[in-house]
Amino acid sequence: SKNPDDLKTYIVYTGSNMKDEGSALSIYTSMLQKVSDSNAKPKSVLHHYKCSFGGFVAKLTEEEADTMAGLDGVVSVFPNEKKQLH
Amino acid sequence: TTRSWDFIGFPQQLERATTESDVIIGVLDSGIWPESDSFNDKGFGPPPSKWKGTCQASNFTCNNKIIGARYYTAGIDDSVSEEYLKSPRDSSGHGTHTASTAAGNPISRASLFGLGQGTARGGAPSARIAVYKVCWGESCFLADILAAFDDAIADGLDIISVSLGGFSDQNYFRDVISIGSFHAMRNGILTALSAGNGGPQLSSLANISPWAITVAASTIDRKFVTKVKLGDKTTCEGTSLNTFDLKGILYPIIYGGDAPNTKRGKDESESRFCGKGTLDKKLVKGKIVLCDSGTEPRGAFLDGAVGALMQTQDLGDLSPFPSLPASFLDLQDGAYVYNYIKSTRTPTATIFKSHEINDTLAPMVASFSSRGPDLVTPEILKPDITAPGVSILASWSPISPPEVEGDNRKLQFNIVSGTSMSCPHVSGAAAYVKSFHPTWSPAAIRSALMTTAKQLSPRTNRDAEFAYGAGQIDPSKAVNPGLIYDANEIDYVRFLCGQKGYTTRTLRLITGDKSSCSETTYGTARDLNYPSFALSVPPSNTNVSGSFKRTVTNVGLSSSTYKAIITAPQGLKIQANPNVLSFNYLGQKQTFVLTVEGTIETYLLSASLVWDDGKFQVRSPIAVFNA
Repeated sequence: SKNPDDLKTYIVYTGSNMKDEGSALSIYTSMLQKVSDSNAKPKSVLHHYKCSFGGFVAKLTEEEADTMAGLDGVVSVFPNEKKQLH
Repeated sequence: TTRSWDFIGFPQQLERATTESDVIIGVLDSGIWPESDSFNDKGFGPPPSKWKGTCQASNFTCNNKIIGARYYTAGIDDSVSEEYLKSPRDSSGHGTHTASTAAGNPISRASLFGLGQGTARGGAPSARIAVYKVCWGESCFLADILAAFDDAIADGLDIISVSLGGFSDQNYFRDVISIGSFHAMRNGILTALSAGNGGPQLSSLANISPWAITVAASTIDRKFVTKVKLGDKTTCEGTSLNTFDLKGILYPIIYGGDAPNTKRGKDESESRFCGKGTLDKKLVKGKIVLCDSGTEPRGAFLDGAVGALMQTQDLGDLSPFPSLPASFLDLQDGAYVYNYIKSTRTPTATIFKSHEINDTLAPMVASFSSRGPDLVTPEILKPDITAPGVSILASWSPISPPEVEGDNRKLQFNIVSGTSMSCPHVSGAAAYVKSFHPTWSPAAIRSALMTTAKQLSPRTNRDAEFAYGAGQIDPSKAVNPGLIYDANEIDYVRFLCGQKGYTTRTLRLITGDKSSCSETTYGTARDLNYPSFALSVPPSNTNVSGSFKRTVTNVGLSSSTYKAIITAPQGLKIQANPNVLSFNYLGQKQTFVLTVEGTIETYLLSASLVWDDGKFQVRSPIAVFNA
C-alpha cells in the first residue's frame, strides 16, 4: 500500500458544509491521518469543497478509501473518474 | 435554435417578464466563446444584486451578459492540451452551443454555411450566464464537476444546466451530479440534466436525480437531406449536413473496397470502410468513393477524394458534418449504388448540397436519446421531459478543432445533435418560468414544465414515457400551469429514508439537521410528490395494484374546481379519489390518491391523469411497467 502506484485520487463527500473553513480543513486532515499508516508520508488535502457542501479530494489507496468510508462524518468515498459531454 | 423554439410554440415576439434579466443560468460545460454575438451585453445593465460569483480572467473577459466564468483543472491529466488550460474559454464549441441555446441573444441570419438559416436565440435571451468550465476535450472529471457545483450554488444562480453525465452509482450520494443538484435544490436552484445518448436501449439513463429535471431529445420538423445523382440519372436521398456544392457535375465513382492501399498492406476488407490510410490515393483522387461505414470518411478526405457516400444500417438522428461532399445512404440505396458501380464501365455520380425538408413525423424522440426506466428508483419516472435535440443550430467556438485534420473551416455556428442540445432548451424554458415566478421552488418549476408539456404518442414513439417522460416542453404554457406538484428538501429526505442505503446518520450529515428517518419515512418512492406516476410490477407478475398520494397547490384562479380526467388502456382501472378538487384561494393545497389496478400483458402501459378546470389542464403521465 506504500507504493505510490497504488494511490488513486478519491473524492470524500462529507455532507452539508461546515461554517468554519479552518476547522473543516483540520477535520479533513485529521481524517486523512486516521486512515493512513502512521509511518507513511503525511497525506494532504488536494482540494476541499467549502461553499455549499463539505468534502475534499485526496490521494488514497483502495484500502484507505474503504477505511475512510467508515469514518464518522463521511457520507461517501468514490474515485475521481470522468463523465462525458452529451 | 433557428427552428427549435418556434417549433415548440415559443415565438421570439412573446411577452417577457422584465425580471428575466435578473435570472442567472449557470452552465457546467466546456466553457464559452465570449466574443460570440450570442453573448454581447448591449442593453444589459449590471449583474443582479444577488450575484456573488467571479470572473477568472486571463485571455477572457466577462461582461454584463456573461457575468461569471470559472474553470477547474483539479482533475485534468497530461493528455489535455496546455493551450487553453488557464481559461474558461471554450476550445470545443460544446459549451458555447449549450449556453447560447439556454440564454443566447437573438442573432438573425445565423446558419452553417447556408444550412438551417434563421434567427438563433436562447430560451431566455435576457437572462445572464455564468460559466463553469469542467470539461477538457470530452472528459469531465468528477472532482471538477463537484467543485463547480460548490461554487455555482454559492454564486446565487437560479438554474444550473448540465449537458454531461455518465455512469450513475446506485447510491445518489456517490454521484457528483446527484450530490451537486441536491444541494442546488436545497438552495432553491433547479438543475436541468441531459438524459444521455445511450438509447434506444432501455435503462440507459446517464442522469436520474429525483430533485433535478432529466431531459430527453426529440426531433423538430426541419430535416436535412442530401441528394445524390448517379450517371444513370437515378437519384436517391441520404442524410448529412453537406455544406459543399458540386454544382451537379458528375465525377467518377469508385467502391472503397476496390481501392486498397496495398503499399501499406491494406486489402479490401479494410479499405471498404474508407478509414485513414486504407485507401490508395492514386485510385481515389478526384473521385467519389462509396464506403461501407456510417462514420466520417476520414480516409476519403485525406486521400483527395471529391466526395464520399457512406452506406449504413443505422442513419439514426445524428446528422454528421463531413469535411467533404458526402451523404449517408441507407443500405437499400447503398446497394443500388454498389451494383451501379460494379455493372457500369465508367460509373459517375454527384452529391448535392443538403437542403431542408419538412419532417411531418416530428416530434419524435431521437433514437440515441437514453430511455428509462431508472434502475436506481424505478418508480420515479425518468426522463422527465423531452425537448428539441436533433440538428440544432447554435453558436460555436471558431477555434474548435474540426473532426478531420486538414479541414480548416472556422465556424461561428454549428448544427449538432444530442441530449446536450435538448437540456439547455429546458434550462432556458425554466429560466423563462422563473422570471415570472421568482419565488417558485425548483420542484414547482419542474412541475409547471412537466404538466404543461405536449403529449406525445406511444404509437409513434418507441418506449413511450420511458422515452419522452411527460412529453415535449411548452414554455409558453408552463408560465400558467394552474396547479403544481411541489416538493422541498424535507420531502426528498423522507423519500430517501424509504430507499435502501440511506440511514438517519448519513441524511443528518447531508442536511446538517437532526431529522430522523423513523419519524418521516415515505414507504415507497410513489409517495414523493412527483408530477408523474410510475408503477413497477414485479417480474413475471401480470397483476397490477398500487396507489400514489399527491398534493397539488393552486397557482391558477383563486376560486376554481378541477375535475379528474383519466385516460387508461384496456385492462387498467385508474381512479383519483377525490375526483373533484375545489380551491378557494391561491396557494391552497389539496390532496388526492391515485389508485391503479388491473393486469399488464406487455412491458409498458401508458395512461394519464388530467386535472381540468376548463381553463387549465394539468396533465401527468402514468407509466405502468413490468420490471
